[in-house]
This record gives sequence, structure tokens and C-alpha cells, in this order.
Amino acid sequence: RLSRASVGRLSLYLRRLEILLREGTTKVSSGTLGEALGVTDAQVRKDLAYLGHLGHPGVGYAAPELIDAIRRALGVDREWLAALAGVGNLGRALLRYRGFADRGFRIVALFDADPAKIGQRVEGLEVHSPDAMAELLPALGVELGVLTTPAESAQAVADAMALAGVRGLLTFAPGVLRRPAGVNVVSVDLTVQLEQLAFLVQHGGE
Amino acid sequence: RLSRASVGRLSLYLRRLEILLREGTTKVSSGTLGEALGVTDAQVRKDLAYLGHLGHPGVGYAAPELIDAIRRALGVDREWLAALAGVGNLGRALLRYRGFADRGFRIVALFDADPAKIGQRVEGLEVHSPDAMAELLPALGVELGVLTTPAESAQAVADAMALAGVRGLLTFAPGVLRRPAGVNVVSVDLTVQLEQLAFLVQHGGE
Ligand SMILES: NC(=O)c1ccc[n+]([C@@H]2O[C@H](COP(=O)([O-])OP(=O)(O)OC[C@H]3O[C@@H](n4cnc5c(N)ncnc54)[C@H](O)[C@@H]3O)[C@@H](O)[C@H]2O)c1
Ligand SMILES: NC(=O)c1ccc[n+]([C@@H]2O[C@H](COP(=O)([O-])OP(=O)(O)OC[C@H]3O[C@@H](n4cnc5c(N)ncnc54)[C@H](O)[C@@H]3O)[C@@H](O)[C@H]2O)c1
Repeated sequence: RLSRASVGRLSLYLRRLEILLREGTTKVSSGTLGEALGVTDAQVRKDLAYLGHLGHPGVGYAAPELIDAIRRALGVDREWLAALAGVGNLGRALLRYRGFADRGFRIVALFDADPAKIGQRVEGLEVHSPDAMAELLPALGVELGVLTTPAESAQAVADAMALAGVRGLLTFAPGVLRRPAGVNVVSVDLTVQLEQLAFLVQHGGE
Repeated sequence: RLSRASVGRLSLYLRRLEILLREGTTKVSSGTLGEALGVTDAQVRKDLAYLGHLGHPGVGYAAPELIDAIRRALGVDREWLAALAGVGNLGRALLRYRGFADRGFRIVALFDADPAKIGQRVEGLEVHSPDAMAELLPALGVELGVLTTPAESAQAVADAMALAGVRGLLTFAPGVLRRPAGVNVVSVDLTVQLEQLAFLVQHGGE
């Protein structure tokens, strides 16, 4: 089983490999991949061992093959349909971001509790009342939910999405979310990235 | 020297410790900290060894002491002043987010290239033209920059902030940013978190 930390690294190896391949590099060593992320090559080899026997001792990994294996492991070799609840500033910024669709994540349903927003169209999608989740999400085959509501409504929205069949939630709302049974939750706190930056600046950087 | 991955873990240990302390736990083992993040206790001990001799073999770490040491190492025991460029959807969501100020990160200057936005006030701050950076940032003592501009203007804005004395940049703009000399860059791609979620859902979760 891979830990969350290893999964996060797989995503970063994937981006590194895609840049290297674009630059014409087809063979890559665990050292090259590790250097970019600040991990030892032993850690890289351990992470990649999860994908099966891809590397050749002394020669390294074939970049195209490794890219395909990581995409399969991460499940980004297919499309994921998502619903977004809380069509405010952050919700709108996520809706406009092309990076999600490029990796196969499509937001196909919008929900908001503000009567003034219900019925409007944002980035081509109609905003529905949260009451419509139970009917709409199974009909569309939505598996993921993105929560950009205020903290106080996040739990109720998470539970409603879980009841409607959603199997994974990405939440931006601060505070601890009780994980609905059978649903995976990843929470984002952008302060973590600011702390990383503060550390680098404080210690004179890389 | 700590790798980016270890620094990211320090932030997550910090949040875990703060929750445990609020619940009344004062002694914590490396196993307890590691479990929450999916890392081995050997990795936790290695990360924390950077902070000095805090743990007592067999007894664990004193939570309050460890919290202080992590805050000092991350540089969040002090205030950081930041400037934000690109006051659009994402910029506004970041401005309203209380999580930053709670950790000592204060956004004190706003910049946007849209003439219709320059001179307006957003969340109590006046929006300036990017031309005003060279004068304003040193005068305010701003050390960090947050980039929420479109991808095509990110490099120019990063270089202008670097010239004005900024020492660290948090960028959301897609694409690779050339690191201005002497400046640290952390880039955020929220697709990485969605991939983490897809992995958990695909493999039946935790
Ligand atoms: N984790 C981070 O790093 C980070 C960064 C920025 C913002 N945030 C968080 O993201 C959330 C959104 O921020 P924002 O600036 O976009 O806020 P916003 O006020 O602009 O948007 C919130 C939206 O949620 C809607 N809403 C309220 N209750 C709802 C419910 N029960 N069901 C569906 N929709 C509901 C509101 O009508 C509004 O449209 C906040 O919780 C904020 O704290 C987190
Ligand atoms: N990394 C991620 O996960 C992620 C997620 C969402 C959005 N984004 C990115 O964040 C950025 C902002 O997204 P948004 O939805 O808020 O866009 P937006 O269009 O709402 O906001 C962009 C703002 O930047 C301003 N701007 C343009 N050129 C500028 C310049 N030279 N100097 C200063 N300001 C300038 C515009 O006037 C506008 O106000 C985009 O690059 C987007 O791709 C990244």
C-alpha cells in the first residue's frame, strides 16, 4: 500500500517526467527524479516499485513507460466527473482552471445555497440547489465532490454528497471534516505551501 | 538541510500536534505522528532530528515543546508580509481566507493590470498598478509575493517583485516560472490534490 506522501510524490514525478520527455530525455535515473523533489534515490525506487518492475539496474527507467504506469496507478488515464458546491470566489477560480480538465477531471454539476445564484449559469453550467444532489449526482455518474463552501456548511454538504454516491471529496473549507462512511477526503490548506515558502526564505533557500 | 518533502511534513505534524494538544494529549510518540500521515516512525524521527534533541527515547516528545520548535523552524513564529498580484477570483478567495493571518501571513499590498480595478479597494486594501511595486514593496517591508495572474503575465510579475526585494514567491499560474536570482519559488497545482483523491478512490481508500 502507498502512503499519501508517496502518492503525492508520484504526481510530482509525473510532472517532472513530462517536462523531461518534452525536452527529449527518454531514459531517466531514480537519482534525477529524486533530485528535483529533494528525496533520496532509494525513496524514489521504493515509490516506483509499487508500479511493478519498470526500472533496469544501471540503465534507469524508460520515461514514456514510467509516465503510463504512474498515470494508471493514479487513475488519471481515465476521466473523473466531479460536482462543486459553493460557487463563490474560490469555486469560480477552480471552475475556470484548465489544469483540471487536462488531467481528466471534469466539473459537471454546480450547487449553491444562495437563492440569487440558483438557476444562473457559471462557466456554462447551471447552478442547482443542494436539494437536487440526491437526484442529479447519480444520474450524471459523479464520483468526486469539491467543497468550496464556508466552513459551517461543509459537513452537511459532504454528507449530502456521500448520500448521493460521491466516493471522494476535496475540501477547502477550514476545520476538521468527519469522513462520511466509505468516502475518501483530501483537504487542502494553502497555508502549508506558504509555510514551505517561509522555510526556504528563512533558511536561505535551495 | 531538510528537503521540501520534509518541510511539508513538518507543517502537517504541526497541525496534528495542535489538534492533539487541544484534546489534552501532552506526550506524543513518533509512531502517533507518523500514523496520521502515512510515514514510518523512523522517517518522523529523522524529520524531527533536524529540530535538535527533543524526543526522549521510550517516552516520546512533549507536544508543547515540539510545537514551538516546529513553528520556529518553519518561521511561523513571526509575521510575514506579502503582496498579491492578480486580484481576480482566486486572488479574492485567498484575500478572504483567515487561515493565512492565523499563521502570521498578512497580505498588505495588491496589484492588478486591469485599469478598471486600479484604485478600487478589495478586502480593505487599495489595488495598485504593477508599476508601483518598486516603490511600495520596499517601503512596506514585503518579503513574499503571491501570484494569481494569468500564466502569460506571471514571469514578468515575478521578475518585478524580485527587483522590488521580494524573497519568496507562491505561484498559482500554470507553467514553469524561471526562478529570479536569489528568490525561492513554491508553485501550487491543485490537480495534484485531485490526483491524490483519485488514487484513494480507485484503490478503495484508507
Ligand atoms: N484551504 C485554503 O487554503 C483556502 C483558501 C481560500 C479559501 N478557502 C475556503 O474556501 C471557502 C470558499 O471561500 P470563498 O472566498 O470562495 O467564499 P465565498 O463566500 O466567495 O463563497 C462561498 C459560497 O458558498 C455558498 N454556500 C454557502 N452555504 C452553502 C451550502 N450549504 N451549500 C452550497 N453552497 C453554499 C455561498 O452562497 C457562496 O457562494 C471558504 O470556506 C474559505 O475559508 C480555503
Ligand atoms: N494552480 C492551481 O491549482 C490553480 C487553480 C485555479 C486557478 N489557477 C490559476 O490562477 C490564476 C488566476 O485565476 P483566476 O480564475 O483568479 O483568474 P482571473 O482572470 O479571475 O484573475 C486574474 C487577474 O489577474 C489580473 N492580471 C492580468 N495580468 C496582470 C499583470 N500583468 N499584473 C497584475 N495582474 C494581472 C487580471 O486583471 C485579473 O484580475 C490563473 O493563472 C489560473 O490558471 C491555478
